[in-house]
Amino acid sequence: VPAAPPAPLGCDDPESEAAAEAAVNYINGHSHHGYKFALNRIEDIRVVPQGPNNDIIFLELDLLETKCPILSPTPLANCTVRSFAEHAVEGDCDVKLQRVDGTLSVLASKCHSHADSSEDILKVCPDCPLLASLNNTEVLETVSAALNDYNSKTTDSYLRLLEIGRAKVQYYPAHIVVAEFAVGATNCSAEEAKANAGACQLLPEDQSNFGFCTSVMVKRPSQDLQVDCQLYGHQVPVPAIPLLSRPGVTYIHPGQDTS
Amino acid sequence: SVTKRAVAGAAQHDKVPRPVGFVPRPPPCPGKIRHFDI
Repeated sequence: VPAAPPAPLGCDDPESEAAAEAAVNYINGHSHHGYKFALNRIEDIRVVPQGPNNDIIFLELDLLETKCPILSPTPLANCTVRSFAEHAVEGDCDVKLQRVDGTLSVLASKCHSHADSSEDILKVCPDCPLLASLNNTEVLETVSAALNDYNSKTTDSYLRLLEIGRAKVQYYPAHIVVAEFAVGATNCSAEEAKANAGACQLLPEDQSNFGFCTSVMVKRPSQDLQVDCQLYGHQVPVPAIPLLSRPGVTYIHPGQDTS
Repeated sequence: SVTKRAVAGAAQHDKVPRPVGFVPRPPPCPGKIRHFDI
């Protein structure tokens, strides 16, 4: 009697978790936009045997955005998942992997990210500020003012904007704009840039130095601007295969969309 | 030879008492939620 087919893999089986971990590492390692994503749930798994010790695995994953920018060297295990009240962003990914003699490799991956619905947030937290569109005028003004403020005070490289990661606008009890954005060091010092900022270009990939800034602009009851930027130092670049679609993200080169 | 069992018979057959301590296997998917569901 032919051997009974193996029982279908459960989504919480160790083999499924290993495949999901390989998929999430691939997704985070090959994206250059937004934030790192962490596994929240394995929605489905399907294994299609190809021969002895050779399987194709189809995974359906539910991910959640963390607070770590995608270019941050922080290991994913140390990245905090954004809480529901901070207006979480979910990633839905379909990943195809191959497992040969126990070694997993990603063959294809397609993801879509979307912020949680405002209604859901306000139901739980009526006063929580919501994510603003990244093209919001107040957001763009805040990012521009914050970057100018930082560059006017730093003694290091002149920084250029790479992309705005996320932003929120609160109107009550104070009018506050909070924005997070990714930056890159240029080939100018901040002093040189005062003469001709237009000539300052991002450092070439083999010397690149990326960083991340958080800014808080209080508009009412009194004007105040706080900026904090952290540069990561040079890291070994990874081939840019953008994966997670980033709705509304402003790129330094328009049209650089993601699949 | 394969014989088609009457539904009643099959139903009776399924009424076979389960061994003591039998824990039904949780549905294989979707898996557990690690953070929260949105």
